Amino acid sequence: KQWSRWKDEL
Amino acid sequence: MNIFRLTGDLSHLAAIVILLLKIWKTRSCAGISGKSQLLFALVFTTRYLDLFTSFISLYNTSMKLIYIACSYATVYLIYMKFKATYDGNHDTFRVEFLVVPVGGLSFLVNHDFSPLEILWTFSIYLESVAILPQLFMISKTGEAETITTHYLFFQGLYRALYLVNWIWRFYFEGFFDLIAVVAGVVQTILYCDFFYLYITKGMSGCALPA
Repeated sequence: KQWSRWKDEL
Repeated sequence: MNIFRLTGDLSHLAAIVILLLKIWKTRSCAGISGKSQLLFALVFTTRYLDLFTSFISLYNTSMKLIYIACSYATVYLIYMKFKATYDGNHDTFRVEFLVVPVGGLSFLVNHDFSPLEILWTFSIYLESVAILPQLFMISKTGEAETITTHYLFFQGLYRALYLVNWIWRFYFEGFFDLIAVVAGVVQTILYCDFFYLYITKGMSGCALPA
């Protein structure tokens, strides 16, 4: 899918 | 990492440190909403559980630990050490009206129905409205100490910078996180009224139009 969550952000 | 996200993180760190120092130095939490600080502590607790499951970078881990430590220290100062200066009569926002809908929504709209992911989603949704008790308290008292307005400015600026970071990452990395972006837009919009006052009136200690 074209969006997924960023896991490297605070 | 890009300059917008780095500046955003530093702005967020500045806000957290400014508030903690203000309470510690003045030995008073007058004008500060303890409820908002409780919500922020809950936001960090539910979002940073991945501290135990994944290591991303020293920066990431250390910032998360700093945020959690400072937010719990702030809550401790407000509700324990300087409890006598806590203005409970004006900090009356019904936070259950925030936590319950946000809790429900995080079960309905999330990226993955797993405990860590639902807790992360809960923390994203909660953060977007966590400042409401503080803004509500300021509107009730009709004034804000200068240092409190600086705290709010950096607190609001951080997520606005994250919005730019997400545009940057969409353009250069080609994907985006709809949940974080929508919640981030809502969060930043809630500060717009305050930003207007902060910039036009300088808001340096002057009474806010109620």
